[in-house]
Amino acid sequence: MSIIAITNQKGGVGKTTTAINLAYGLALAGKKCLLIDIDPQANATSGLNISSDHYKGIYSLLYSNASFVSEEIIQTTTENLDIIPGTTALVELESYLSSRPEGQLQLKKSLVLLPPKYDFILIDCPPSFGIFPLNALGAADSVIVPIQCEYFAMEGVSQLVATIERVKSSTNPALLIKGILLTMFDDRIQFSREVAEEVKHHFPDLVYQTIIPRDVSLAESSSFGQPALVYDPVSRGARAYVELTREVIKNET
Amino acid sequence: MSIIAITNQKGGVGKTTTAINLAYGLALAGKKCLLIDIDPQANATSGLNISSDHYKGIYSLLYSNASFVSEEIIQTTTENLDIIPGTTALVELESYLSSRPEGQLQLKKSLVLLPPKYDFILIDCPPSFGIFPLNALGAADSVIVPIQCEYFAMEGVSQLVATIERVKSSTNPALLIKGILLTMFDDRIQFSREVAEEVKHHFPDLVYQTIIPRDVSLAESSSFGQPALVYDPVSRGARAYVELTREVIKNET
Ligand SMILES: Nc1ncnc2c1ncn2[C@@H]1O[C@H](COP(=O)(O)OP(=O)(O)OP(=O)(O)O)[C@@H](O)[C@H]1O
Ligand SMILES: Nc1ncnc2c1ncn2[C@@H]1O[C@H](COP(=O)(O)OP(=O)(O)OP(=O)(O)O)[C@@H](O)[C@H]1O
Ligand SMILES: [Mg+2]
Ligand SMILES: [Mg+2]
Repeated sequence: MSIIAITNQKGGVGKTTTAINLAYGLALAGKKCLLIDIDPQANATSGLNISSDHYKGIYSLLYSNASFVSEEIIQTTTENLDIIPGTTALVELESYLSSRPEGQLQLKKSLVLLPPKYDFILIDCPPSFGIFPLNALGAADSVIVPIQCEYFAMEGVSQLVATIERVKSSTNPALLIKGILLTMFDDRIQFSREVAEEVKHHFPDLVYQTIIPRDVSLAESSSFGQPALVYDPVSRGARAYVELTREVIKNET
Repeated sequence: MSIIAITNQKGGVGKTTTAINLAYGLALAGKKCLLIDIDPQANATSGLNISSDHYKGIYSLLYSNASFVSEEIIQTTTENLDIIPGTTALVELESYLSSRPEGQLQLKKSLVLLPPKYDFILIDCPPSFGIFPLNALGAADSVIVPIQCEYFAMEGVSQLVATIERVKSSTNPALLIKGILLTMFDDRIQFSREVAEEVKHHFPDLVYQTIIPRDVSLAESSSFGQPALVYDPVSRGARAYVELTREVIKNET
């Protein structure tokens, strides 16, 4: 079982779009996959057309040592894909968790009780350095970092790497960066090409071969509560996430 | 003096790009403007090519009742435009401020000591509901909400409006939404037009006439540490921010 946090404190870089479409791709490839939405925006939850109760799902896992983590798991209409939904009520837990001595490890503790049936667990994070991304980094074996091919996205990467190192040296020594994913790439724009080259230069061994192009069908699919592969399977965006799925599976073995 | 928080918990919708280019536009129009960067990413600070010390700037304002707020103000190379820089060290203040009884009002308290020379104060916020946006909402008279013309951006608006109402009924009764700004609009894409129509339908009196188009020169200008009006004054993006500046000034009177 591989637990992967999908995180970057920079906003709007494609974390949720990657979480939804990679989870769906893995499920389609026959891998049992659980998606955990630890973002108070709960976009991964609505992007899969799942409705969530305020104080259930991830809220219940983080609020008390919910002994029945499996009660919080919802099956989606896709075989092999389950979800622990996010909820806007998470905002109410932020200072409660930050003030507890092991608040950063609450998710890790809950997942210990998970049935051993999953091949992959993906965790979609909010755009911050706060207690929710720290819970994801504490529980995960590895991290996938989506980076938009634009300037501000590059700037924040060194902060993110420093945060991952900090978690690695404190609560989760096994944590590593599984891969860096270039997103919203537009090969007609020189600037986009330049940023992509710079990211590859900085992290030669970590950048996935697969690059996600800017493709409106990825944005539209979320509004229909469907993964891109369901909404518009031949779109460039959907095909890129199929390629990414293959690459992630290939790297596992 | 008008204190405006530029905020939306959804990531990557153009908060920082709006803060930089509106502040610059107001300064060019002869208004004395102070930009405050309360985001630990400190993108507004680097987007104006300002370097900041870890424990100075906004950190010092929020850490203790810095009696000398004017010591934290840096003049930019643009006449009429000053900045209180952001810093990644802000992350260290998050739980400290959240646990203090009036942690949400720390910024408001510091700004009381500000010299009365500014016409506008703009506050660039991080993408969250946490203690830093709450400080901005506590200190501000009004809010500008950038909304990207895409699905997830629409979803979060009702949460944001609820947060603003909460602040209004607790710490800042005068707070109101000054305007909603449509950003990254691409009129070639039907989906973009549809979201724009929906936002206008929901908030008929609040949406600015000015719509900011998707324009790569806005992304490029940040990487050169310049406002778009300096980097590429004839670009559609720069001209749209000039229009927005006119509209904001017109609404003031
Ligand atoms: N490759 C792409 N091409 C075009 N649009 C995209 C692409 N990937 C994501 N989007 C759209 O861009 C916006 C930001 O993407 P997304 O919400 O996945 O980012 P995020 O990093 O999860 O944001 P946040 O920081 O708020 O959690 C969304 O409206 C999404 O639909
Ligand atoms: N109108 C536009 N056209 C094209 N690119 C844009 C536009 N506005 C902003 N950008 C680019 O999109 C990215 C997101 O914009 P920006 O950083 O201003 O958003 P933000 O809301 O401040 O993000 P965060 O939530 O991380 O603070 C940046 O790389 C920026 O340069
Ligand atoms: Mg997201
Ligand atoms: Mg920003």
